[in-house]
Amino acid sequence: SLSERISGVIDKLRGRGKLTEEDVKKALREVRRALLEADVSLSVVKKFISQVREKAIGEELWKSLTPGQLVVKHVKDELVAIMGGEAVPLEMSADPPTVIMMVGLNGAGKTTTAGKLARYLKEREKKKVLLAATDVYRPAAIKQLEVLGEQLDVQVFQMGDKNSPVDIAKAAVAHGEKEDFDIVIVDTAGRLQANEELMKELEDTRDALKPTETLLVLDAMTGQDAVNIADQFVKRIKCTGAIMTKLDGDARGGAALSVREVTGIPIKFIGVGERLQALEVFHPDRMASRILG
Amino acid sequence: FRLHKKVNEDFWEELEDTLITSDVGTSATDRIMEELREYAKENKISEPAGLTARIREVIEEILLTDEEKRTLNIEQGRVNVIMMVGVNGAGKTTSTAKLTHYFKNQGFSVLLAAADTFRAAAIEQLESWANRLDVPIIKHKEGSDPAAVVYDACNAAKARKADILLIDTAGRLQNKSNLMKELEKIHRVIGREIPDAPHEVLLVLDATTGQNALSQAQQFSAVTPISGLVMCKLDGSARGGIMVAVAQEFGIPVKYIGVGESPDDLKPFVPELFIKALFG
Ligand SMILES: Nc1nc2c(ncn2[C@@H]2O[C@H](COP(=O)(O)OP(=O)(O)OP(=O)(O)O)[C@@H](O)[C@H]2O)c(=O)[nH]1
Ligand SMILES: Nc1nc2c(ncn2[C@@H]2O[C@H](COP(=O)(O)OP(=O)(O)OP(=O)(O)O)[C@@H](O)[C@H]2O)c(=O)[nH]1
Ligand SMILES: [Mg+2]
Ligand SMILES: [Mg+2]
Repeated sequence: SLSERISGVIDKLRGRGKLTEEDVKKALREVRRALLEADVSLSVVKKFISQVREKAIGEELWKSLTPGQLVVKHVKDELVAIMGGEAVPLEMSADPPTVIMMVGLNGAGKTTTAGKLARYLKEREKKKVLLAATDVYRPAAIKQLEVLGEQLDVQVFQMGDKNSPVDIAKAAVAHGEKEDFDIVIVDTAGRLQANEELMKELEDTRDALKPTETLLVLDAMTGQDAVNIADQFVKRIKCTGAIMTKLDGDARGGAALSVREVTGIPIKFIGVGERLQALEVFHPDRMASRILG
Repeated sequence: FRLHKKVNEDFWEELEDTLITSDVGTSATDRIMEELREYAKENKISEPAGLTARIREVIEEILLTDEEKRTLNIEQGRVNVIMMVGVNGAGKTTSTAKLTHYFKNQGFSVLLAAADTFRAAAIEQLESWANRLDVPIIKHKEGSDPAAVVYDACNAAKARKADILLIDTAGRLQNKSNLMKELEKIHRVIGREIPDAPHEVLLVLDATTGQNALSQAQQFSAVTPISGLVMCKLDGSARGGIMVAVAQEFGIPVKYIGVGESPDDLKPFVPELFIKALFG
């Protein structure tokens, strides 16, 4: 684990007498390596290390009998501070239905998570939820959402795959208003943020709907590209929060730190399995421990 | 590093940053950096231009770039079985469709097996591709045993003398031991029905995946020998450097890359182009 690695490096160095700046530099190099191996983006790692160095180096460190543990504590505190101290709940609109739009890269888990969120809001918050199928590209995408809706006894609004996603989304919200739904969850097609045409389509959908929540669905195993993905989706699509999926895997999830640090959006939920029950509220401190390893 | 006039510390830092941000990982990056620093020192190289050829060579060496290693194990006169495996959402089903299109264009007869019997509308998704590409497909009901689908598909392929049997499996995270056991069983069933099969087991990786790809390569290899990688979604901004880390650690070659969502968005992997894109 990172804690062991840092303590190991520093306490070994201490054996040679007084701790020097060079020793601390070695320890921070270890922190850098561990964060990169945990998939935290390089720019975020660099900024993080300089922040920790600033906080860690001082009287307290030179006098400490356990400098290794002190550095670890500073690293952990800094991680938790960046992740955001507390869980942030979903925003609800004062004027129903609350529209929630799911966006993100291909295969991240949007459709499955839309189902999970529908279940969460229906079962736990007793809301009347409508799911909207706007992915007209992927074969059987609409069917996929319909199967999930059926499993949950949640209505799915769809207009087949010959209409534009923007038109389907607008019609879904209109239907939601007319039929007194509390929440409309709009599932969208996966897209790479580098695809100009698809990003424009998503911007148009977002502008037409003005969702209360636009959630970036991000795979826990995302690597260095997380900063680019998050930056573009938040800037162009104005994401208000994120959901990190597949945290039941063994990916360390460093992308969570990158997203938070670069865009400031809060991670609201995490996906921890393929079943529709597998959705949990995000806890910043637990994520910090996971990234640290 | 076109911006640097000299091979100095700024140059080395930029090179390292490029490798790290491409997901090459710390271990492969360290190795590459060490070899290049050594080379620059021994050959007294002071201009970046003097290093470009060596940089390419070092990475190519890691990538096992001999053509043989990267072509598919397909032979005339037998049913060739290709199994697609990988974690959830990587691009297995779409890659199966792309390979179908690719083989059909080369004149091979293809049979598909819908062995993802778990995920919502997984069978419909592959069936939709089968209809679109006009190839037969073996499928059971949702919730049935994937090994049974594969058993039927192997026998159907033999009966029809299909050139290629493409098996699409369900996504699974590598730390789920019951799902990995299921994959092991599917692999055994194939081997019993068709000698030496599967001839190819392709691990499908998402180009945006970070260091977790190493754990994927390791744990999937433990249950079925992986003959090659298919790296998808390289049409995005991710450079897929993780393939370098996987090659260094496990010696698994990239055979194909996915560059889009259409059937013809599949290309054989070309190391030179990959390395060029790496240094943009
Ligand atoms: N293990 C696990 N699998 C998940 C999780 N969330 C989603 N999945 C799986 O990931 C795969 C992709 O999920 P989808 O919901 O189809 O992803 P998507 O973002 O809608 O995909 P596109 O619409 O093609 O962009 C499926 O196999 C899901 O079952 C999770 O939290 N854990
Ligand atoms: N842009 C792009 N999208 C891709 C590529 N390959 C696959 N996709 C998309 O990625 C998403 C997931 O693809 P699937 O083929 O369903 O992935 P899978 O591995 O079969 O997913 P599961 O069966 O749920 O584990 C879909 O939206 C595909 O269109 C690629 O090379 N480029
Ligand atoms: Mg989807
Ligand atoms: Mg699939």
